[in-house]
Amino acid sequence: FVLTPGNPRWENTNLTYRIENYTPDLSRADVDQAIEKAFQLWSNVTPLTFTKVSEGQADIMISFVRGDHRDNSPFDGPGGNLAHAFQPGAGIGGDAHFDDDEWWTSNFQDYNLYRVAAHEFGHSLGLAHSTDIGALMYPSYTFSGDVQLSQDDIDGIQAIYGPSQNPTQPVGPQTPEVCDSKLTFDAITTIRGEVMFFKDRFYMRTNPLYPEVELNFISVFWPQLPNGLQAAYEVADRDEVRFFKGNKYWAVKGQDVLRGYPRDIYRSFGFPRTVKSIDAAVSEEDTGKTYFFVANKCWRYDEYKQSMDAGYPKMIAEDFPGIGNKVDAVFQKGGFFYFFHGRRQYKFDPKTKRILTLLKANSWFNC
Amino acid sequence: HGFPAATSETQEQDVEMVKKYLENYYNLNSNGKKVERQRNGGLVTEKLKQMQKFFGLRVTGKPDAETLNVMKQPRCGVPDVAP
Repeated sequence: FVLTPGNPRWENTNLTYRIENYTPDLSRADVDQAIEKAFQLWSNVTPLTFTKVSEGQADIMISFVRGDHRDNSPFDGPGGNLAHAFQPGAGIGGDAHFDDDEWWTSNFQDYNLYRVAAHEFGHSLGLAHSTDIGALMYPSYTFSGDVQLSQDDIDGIQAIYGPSQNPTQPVGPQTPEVCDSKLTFDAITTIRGEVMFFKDRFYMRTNPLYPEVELNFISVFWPQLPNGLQAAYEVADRDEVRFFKGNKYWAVKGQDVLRGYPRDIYRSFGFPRTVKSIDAAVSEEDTGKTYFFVANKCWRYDEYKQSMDAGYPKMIAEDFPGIGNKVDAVFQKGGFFYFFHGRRQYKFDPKTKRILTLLKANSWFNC
Repeated sequence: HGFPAATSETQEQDVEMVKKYLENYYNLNSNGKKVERQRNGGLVTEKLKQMQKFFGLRVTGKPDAETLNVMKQPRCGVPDVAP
């Protein structure tokens, strides 16, 4: 996180705000609610309180304007610059302006007013932009379905105003650090020749032409997918990737989520209802056999026959000796299986049923 | 974004976008005579590196595909660096 240079802050922590005008894109009630919820995010973790006033000068004046609105920071029409806010202080200090050439929404369509307001009020309170892509105070607009302060945002605002009086201090999600040796994964899959790693709300992928690991929100590609995916695998000859969470799964083709999903794993794959979720999955391209890992067991599904093979489930150790009795994630590359459990990764040869190498989970990230 | 990840060459209009982005968010001042513009070239590279560092991109000083991709994303109007 970054504090605004000069560390401006409100000495009086009981602040007032006033919505000077309303965008025609939303009902007044929706605008009021988005603004109120955005302030609540910050008051939940600090001693700050926010009271709405309907007339006169409030500490934080909120308005919807377009183009040059005489604050020496003109807006730029649709897209690009969405909104801005001023650091704590008298007069224009703390005020937030929203570009009314944008389309403001209360859902995941661009641009969610609650999400942008939460960011701008961070500026009104003394925060500058954060370099943490998972933080609300990151400069670029991303919307991953829910609006919440990340731990980075909480640390930043509490550095200015201290914690709230709540007996239990709220915590926020941490953004994965790709070179953190403690990094573990929720799911991993190949996709059109690349490998994508999933953790919480994020994906990570490497690109042969670009050494930096790309980390961003899963919603950048598939806004309909939930966070916290549990398993994923690619059926390459159908150019399809399947994502699993709980007893549901989704199928995507590139960036498109296929219609009619999510479906349940019982009807589609024939799992018994005792199976509540899948830990990991991988499909062997040359045999069309897909292995599902559930606790200490594995199931084998035939993609051509579209049914489970007889004799399954088996203990994982029978088909994959040496990789332990729990799998977090697995993918296939170059004819080998790469199994992940905690910080460990096993390179496994399915033909000889032998572990070839033991690696760190994040060995693919050139740390 | 896309599969596989896009890698494109810089187009003419991208050059203008890069300059505008750096003026808006990285205090690249836009005035200056010919000579200034030369220096500006070095200044643009320096500001581009500052932006790439902020966004965790490879710091090349050149507007590569990933850098242009970030610059095209809608964002907050407050600069990323102190005035």
